[in-house]
Amino acid sequence: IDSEDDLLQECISSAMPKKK
Amino acid sequence: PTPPYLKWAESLHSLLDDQDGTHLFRTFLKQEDCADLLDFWFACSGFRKLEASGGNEEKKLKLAKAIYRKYILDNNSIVSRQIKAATKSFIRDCVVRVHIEPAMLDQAQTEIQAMLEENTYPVFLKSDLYLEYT
Repeated sequence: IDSEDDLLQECISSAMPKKK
Repeated sequence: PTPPYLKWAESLHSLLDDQDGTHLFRTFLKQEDCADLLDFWFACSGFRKLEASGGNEEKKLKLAKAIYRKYILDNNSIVSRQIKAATKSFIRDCVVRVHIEPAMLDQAQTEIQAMLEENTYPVFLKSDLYLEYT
């Protein structure tokens, strides 16, 4: 389950805007 | 130049395109106990990005399942309650039949986005949190 949560977090972070 | 926080008031997209804006909006949603709506919206974008980048099929399936289980499976969850039954069963079918495609979460993301645009985003713009920031 942990790795599934990590994968989800990684996915959310990848789509969030980065510092400009 | 226009300060970023004024741009945030132009549209939901200008808000979600800015790191500080997204952070403040998420803080607001967390106070309202609905940060999952935004997390789901970003998860859908991240899923599409991963899909578009090609590569690891197993990872895509695992991610699609994770998103389904966390946000959609429980009909009482805040995200699930905002998504149409037909959209949910379409996603469920994709996961169950291992038929993973880039657009499989698009409709659900659109429905959540409409909800954010009509409800939470306008409320955010009138919130103390946003006003204090400006």
